[in-house]
Amino acid sequence: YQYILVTALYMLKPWERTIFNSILISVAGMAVYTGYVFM
Amino acid sequence: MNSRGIWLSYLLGIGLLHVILLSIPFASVPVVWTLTNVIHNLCMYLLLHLVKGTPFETPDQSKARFCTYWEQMDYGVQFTASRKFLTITPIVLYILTSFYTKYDQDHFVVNTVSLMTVLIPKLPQLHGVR
Amino acid sequence: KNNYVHNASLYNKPFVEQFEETPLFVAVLTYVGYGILTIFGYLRDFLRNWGIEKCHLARERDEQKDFVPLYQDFENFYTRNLYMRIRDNWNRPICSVPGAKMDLVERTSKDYNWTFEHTGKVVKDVINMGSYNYLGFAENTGRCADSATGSTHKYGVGVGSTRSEMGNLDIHEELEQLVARFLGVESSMAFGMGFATNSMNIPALAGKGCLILSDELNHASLVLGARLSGATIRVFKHNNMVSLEKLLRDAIVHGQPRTHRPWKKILILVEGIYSMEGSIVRLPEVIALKKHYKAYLYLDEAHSIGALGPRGGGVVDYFGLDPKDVDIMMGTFTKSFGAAGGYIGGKRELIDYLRSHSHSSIYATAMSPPVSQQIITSMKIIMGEDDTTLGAERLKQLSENTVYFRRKLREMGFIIYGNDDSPVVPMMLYMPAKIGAFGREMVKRNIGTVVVGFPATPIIESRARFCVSAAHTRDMLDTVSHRSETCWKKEKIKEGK
Repeated sequence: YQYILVTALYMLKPWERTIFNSILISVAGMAVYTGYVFM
Repeated sequence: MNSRGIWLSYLLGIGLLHVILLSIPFASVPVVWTLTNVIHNLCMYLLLHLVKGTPFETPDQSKARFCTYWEQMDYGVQFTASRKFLTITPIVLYILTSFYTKYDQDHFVVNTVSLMTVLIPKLPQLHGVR
Repeated sequence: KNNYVHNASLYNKPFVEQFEETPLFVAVLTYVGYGILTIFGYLRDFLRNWGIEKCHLARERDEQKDFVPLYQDFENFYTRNLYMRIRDNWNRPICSVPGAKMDLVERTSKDYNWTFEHTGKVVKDVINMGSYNYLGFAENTGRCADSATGSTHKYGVGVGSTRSEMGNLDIHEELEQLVARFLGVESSMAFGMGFATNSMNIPALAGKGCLILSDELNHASLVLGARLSGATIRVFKHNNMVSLEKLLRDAIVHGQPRTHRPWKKILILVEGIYSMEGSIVRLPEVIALKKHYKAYLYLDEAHSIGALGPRGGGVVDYFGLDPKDVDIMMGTFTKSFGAAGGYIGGKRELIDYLRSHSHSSIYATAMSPPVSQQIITSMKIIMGEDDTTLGAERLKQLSENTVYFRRKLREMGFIIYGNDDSPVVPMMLYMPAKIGAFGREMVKRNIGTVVVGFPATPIIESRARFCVSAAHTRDMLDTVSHRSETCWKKEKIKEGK
């Protein structure tokens, strides 16, 4: 609840939240992967 | 652009953009820096120098409707702190990008053209010029 | 940061105002929230433009595309992409008198607030913390209602003409004499609309070659009136006397731009209570400055008349000042008298001049008699001319409720803005989503509050605004503060330092 309030996802429709969360997760995944490869 | 924390948020936004691009596995560091520079300048050009008016109703009988964000800032007063900050930031980003692309010629041309697109509209001589 | 008083000797009581600065971390997260909403706003516009998403908005037909656009596309961006998402918090229909408690008409929306439907149910006895009802005169029973009913039978509801033609009734004369007595000025004039009292009379008072010094947070009616007047407008920082004095000095030293002729007149526009900030004007200092620099003072007491001062005489009474020091006393009957309309009070020649030059007295139909009667009755009650102490009791009740409620919220850790004696209590929410969440959660707890966000407030200062009333009982206020606390814990709203 705090997460959707702070990021204002609270005001978005479910499908918009899904878009945002999938982008966030994919970017985080890419960052972890690239960080791992880089290390 | 004068309210508290907006400059910090803007710099964090550039940093976040760079980290997102950096996390693309197959992108090299020079490409990432050039992309950061170009995307930042593109967004800045669109938001500050292309879109006109305000995204909400203003009580000034739509006087601001034909002005860009850059022209509306600080009621049109030139050389304010916000204007200086928004002028210097793309230049610093450009210098950093040139350094990280090892002054490669192709990158240099792309980055220079991109920088000019956000510096020229900021000149006081071009205030209100279409 | 507490705005310390620079000239404490001018004040007859401690003047404490608090405006805690937005924490940097919260400010950055607020911008992040607006950034995400803007990005999704552009995405939605894109989908609407390409017909992927149904567009509920009013738009030109294809045949009209070549004409000048009727609907300002970008100017509507914020309304359709941010406000729409949480607009169920605003314009809620009520089906009772907006007193201490009210009944809300329940409504739902199947398409994310584009359209609403009534469910047929009524949410009963919602504690009303949103209405301006400082002295609790918003009642449909009691002396005011009876006298208003009587005058409806006697005069009818409307007046079909303007004051300068057939619309000047004896009840208006009686009202204006009473208002003049209440304010302690020579003469006064009443208007049927509060907003118009400002926007239509300032152009009669100032014009080309005049300078208007306006507080940056002045109400839209003052801004509109100043703009319509054609005078030069300069804005000083909110309630900041250093900024005001600097503008006054510059105005007198440099005169008009280019010609440097002296200004014909300098008019200072301030409000008694700023309804979004909860702050009270530093009137003693403003009067000292106006006397020193020979400027005129226009004081808008829309919220402070009836709500401040031992006699309810507004901010002049609150500071114990002489009403004659204020050149133009303006105020409205909406907030403390359970009525509508506005008044201007001052010297006789000023009012006579306005009677013949004001847009409202020439074009606007006169104030409705039942409304005038409501004002007369409630004002007499406040002045104690009805042989009861009801007015004094309500004034005392409002003052106690205000101090009690503010202190309670502050003890709980909320960030409260404004003056300790102001019945308008802004509570800071900051992030855009918390505006919608707080409003909804409070209605679930049977409390009606007003939530306000950008662009009506600075972008990082969204807030809920409680309006305390004399009609609120102590346990109502306790209920509101406890339930706000549960909301606040659930949403983790920022705690005050």
